[in-house]
Amino acid sequence: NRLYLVCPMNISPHVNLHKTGHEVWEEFSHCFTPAVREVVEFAKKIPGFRDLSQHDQVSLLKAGTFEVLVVRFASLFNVKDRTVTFLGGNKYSVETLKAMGSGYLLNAMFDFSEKLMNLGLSEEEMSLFTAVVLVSADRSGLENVNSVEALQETLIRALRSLITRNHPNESAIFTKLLLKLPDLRSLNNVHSEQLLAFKVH
Amino acid sequence: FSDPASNLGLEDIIRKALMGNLEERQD
Repeated sequence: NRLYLVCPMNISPHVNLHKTGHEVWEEFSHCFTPAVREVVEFAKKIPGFRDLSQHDQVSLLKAGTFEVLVVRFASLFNVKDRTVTFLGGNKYSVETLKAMGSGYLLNAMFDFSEKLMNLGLSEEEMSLFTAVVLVSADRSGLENVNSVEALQETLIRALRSLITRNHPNESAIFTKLLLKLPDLRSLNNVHSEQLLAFKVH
Repeated sequence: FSDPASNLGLEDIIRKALMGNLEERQD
């Protein structure tokens, strides 16, 4: 009869069975809402983002928030120790989390985080990459795809020039970064499926 | 819910944050 909400945006994976479904969801939303707000604040600072229509800003943020959070919180996944730190500060081993029912997504998150951290990006590079991630989110429902594509192109060009300048002998880094975009989309899809399957009664 | 973003109330949070809702900020 145990219930777990295995998401590091949560204080802890343990769900108090004495709480109602609404209370459980409410508590979880207190954890992730500040993180979502941070993503929005970050988006507002991306040059050109505020020039998109309000509808397209919301659409991109709805589609891309999870992907941005995966990048921003990649360091919660400690590949060396095989632990995940939850927002409450506690660390949980992979084995413990697997016993709570997490499977493919957990492995995929570790794999993604390890590869991203191995690139050793600076704060500025990571920030620009995160901006690219957001404007590369799923395009369905956008009013003006051309504007979003133009913004994406500008940001990708800026990222390439920054990476080339900072790592003149490592031309593969830029390509590796771009290849992270489809990886993030896959993680997003798996996460969405799990979210839909999660029901609090 | 058929949309995970709706499930999380994501659109509402995003809209309020985009508009810079004063009440939300005070929270």
